[in-house]
Formats: sequence, structure tokens, C-alpha cells
Amino acid sequence: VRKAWEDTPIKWSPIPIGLGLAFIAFLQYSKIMKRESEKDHDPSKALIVGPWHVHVISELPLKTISRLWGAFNSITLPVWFRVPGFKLYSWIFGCNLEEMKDPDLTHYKNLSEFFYRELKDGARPINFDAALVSPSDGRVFHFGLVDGSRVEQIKGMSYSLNQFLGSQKASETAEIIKATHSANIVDEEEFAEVNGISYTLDSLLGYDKESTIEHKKQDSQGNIVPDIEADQKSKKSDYRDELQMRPGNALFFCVIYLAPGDYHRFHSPTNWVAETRRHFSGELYSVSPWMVKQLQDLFVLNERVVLLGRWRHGFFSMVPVGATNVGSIVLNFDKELRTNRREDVHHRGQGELVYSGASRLLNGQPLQVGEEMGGFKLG
Amino acid sequence: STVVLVFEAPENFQFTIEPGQYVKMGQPLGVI
Repeated sequence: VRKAWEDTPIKWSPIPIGLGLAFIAFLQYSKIMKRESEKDHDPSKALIVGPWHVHVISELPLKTISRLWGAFNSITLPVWFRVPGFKLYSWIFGCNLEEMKDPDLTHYKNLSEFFYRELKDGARPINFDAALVSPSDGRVFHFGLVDGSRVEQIKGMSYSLNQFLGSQKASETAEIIKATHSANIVDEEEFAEVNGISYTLDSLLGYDKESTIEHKKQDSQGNIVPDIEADQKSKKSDYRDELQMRPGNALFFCVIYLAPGDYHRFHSPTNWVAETRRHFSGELYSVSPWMVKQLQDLFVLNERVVLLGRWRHGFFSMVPVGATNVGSIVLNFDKELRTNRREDVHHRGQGELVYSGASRLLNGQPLQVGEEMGGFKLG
Repeated sequence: STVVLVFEAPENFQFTIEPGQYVKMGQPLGVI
């Protein structure tokens, strides 16, 4: 081998032009294919991007840990342990025990029950003058305008609104809004019942019925009479107009983080109608401010329940996002919803996490400002 | 856990909160 290595003469010869061009074409083709595959990235997949310790965390069986945590905290505690145990938890996480509906700590069988405690009536006065009120206790993490179709997670890091709300491939945010509304148009005469009180959807949403133009027509004898058919047609088209993104409007977002000691039920932030519920059984990363800064696409990766609907200014959505300790999201008006289930299969591969999503029409669930909608439970 | 709101509103909608502020349920988030 050494002899061959040393004695074999090196003879340089030009590469045929055709071969050279074919090689360059192959390189270019590979580059274009790579670029196109990134562009056509399936919106049902999210990339895990972050420092090395984020990748380590992403390999942990977080959903299993969450379910075990939930099961552990559902064990009935001995009565003698409840008062000191819950007081210790409250001291560590800053729970206000004075505003609990049932102040007797021995009545809470386990930490899960204590965690999902109710508040005294009147403990949270609702500001009815505001356009929007806080749906829960918590810290305002971020808020602002949706920039194009991207929502800012933190400064310099954003995620796709389409992925977050669960659009179909290549659809735009406006199309989701349009599709969501047109999928389940509720007749304007339909009545909704909230807490035993009946409302028309118009009054609940604050649409001004008085402003509807009344159409007139001449009858066979030349008299001016109301044109009911034209009125109905006009009202239908008015409704469709209401369901589009209106001129002069913009999309806003607001993120509220609930710490472990906070009251963990969420309420309606305004008068609105929830029309569709989408459940995305993603991962259950912590959503603490530290993790939000570390993991890009955190809100797209995590398990969440997307409620899509409309309020008096157009499109409205509310999204409770789960976390490792609180994998169970509960909706009072949707008993079929089950989150953090073992059956929800996840596929992993090359840094991608594929999650399943399920939609359900809610048949126009009316929600009043301050009304309890559901909450987060342990595990 | 986290609650995210995404909504359409007139451009003059103004948030009445600060990042990092602690809010309680029912407190105003924004006005038009």
C-alpha cells in the first residue's frame, strides 16, 4: 500500500463540463428541496428549539409525570394532616386562605381538591365597564398586537398564530376566523340561556337591533308596506358581515400566567359566544416565565383547549394552556372534554413533536362576563 | 398554567395593564 501510495503518479485531468454542471445542478436542487420542505412545514408539527437543557427536558415523559402527580394528589389525606399540610402549601405558594368559599381546611380531602378551591361570593368583583376583564388570577406575561400571523412569546421570539389556534395547512388567520364563524352561524332569533336567564344572542353580544334598516316595498294597490323578505335577506347578510374581520379592527393577544398558589378556575373575560372547541393534546412543559424564555413554540407544543367564537367586536378566542403540574383542563359546558389522556398518542422524530387535534362545535355557547367557564386541575 | 386571549378589537383598543402586573379575575384588561 505504501509503495502504491508513494509511486503512483498523480495525473490531473479536467472534469467534463457536463458532469460539473450536473453536480452543480444537484447541489442547487438539494438546496431548493430543503428550502421548500421547510416552507411547507406541516403546521400540525412544532419544532423543539432551545438550549441543550430544553432538549433534555423534552425527552422526559412529562405527561406520565403529570398523571402520576395528579394520582398522587388525589389520595385522601388523613384529617389530622390536612390543616398543617395545606397551610404549609399556602405558605410556600402564597395562597390567600381568607377568600376561600369553604374556609375549613379539613373539608378538602386532598391537595387536588384544595388546589381547585372555590372563592367566596364577591371575592372577585367584576368590572363591567371594561371592554375586557381578566379571566383568571395571575401575572400578565405579555400582551400586544398580533404581528401579521405571529404572536410574540417574548421579545425576539414568536410563534405562529395559525399553529396555535390550529389552522389547516397553508390557511391564513383570516380564513380560520371566517371558517370558524361560517361553520356554525346561529340564527339571530335563537335564545340562549345563562344561569336560568334567557337572552337573544344579539343582546348578549351587544348588537344593536334598532339600527337594522327596515326595507319597504309597494304592494299591488300602491301602498308602502314593510318588505319582510328583503329584511330577512339583509339581516342574514348583516350577520355575515359581522363575522368577517371588520375594517379598522386589529388582532390583539394577552397571556396570563397562573402560579401554583393562584385560584385555578377561569371565567369569561367578556360577553361572547364560543362556537368551536379544539383540543390539542400536546406536551406538558412547564409554562413558567423561565421556560417561556427558553423554549420557542412553547404555547404551540403544549396541550391546550382552543375556544373560538365571537364577541361584539368580531373574532374572539380563549385558550387555556396546560402545564406539567396542571395537565387537566376542565370546561363546565363541555363534559366530553378529556385532557392529558394516556391514549393521546405522540410521535417524536428529528426534534419534531406531532400532536393530534380534535374539534367540536359547541352550538353557540353563550358566555357572560365573569361567568365561570372551567379550570385547571392537578395532573 | 396559562390563559391566552386572542381577539379582534377596534384599533383604538388599549390595554390597561403592565407586563408583569398581578391581576385578579374580573379586573379590567383593556378599554375601547
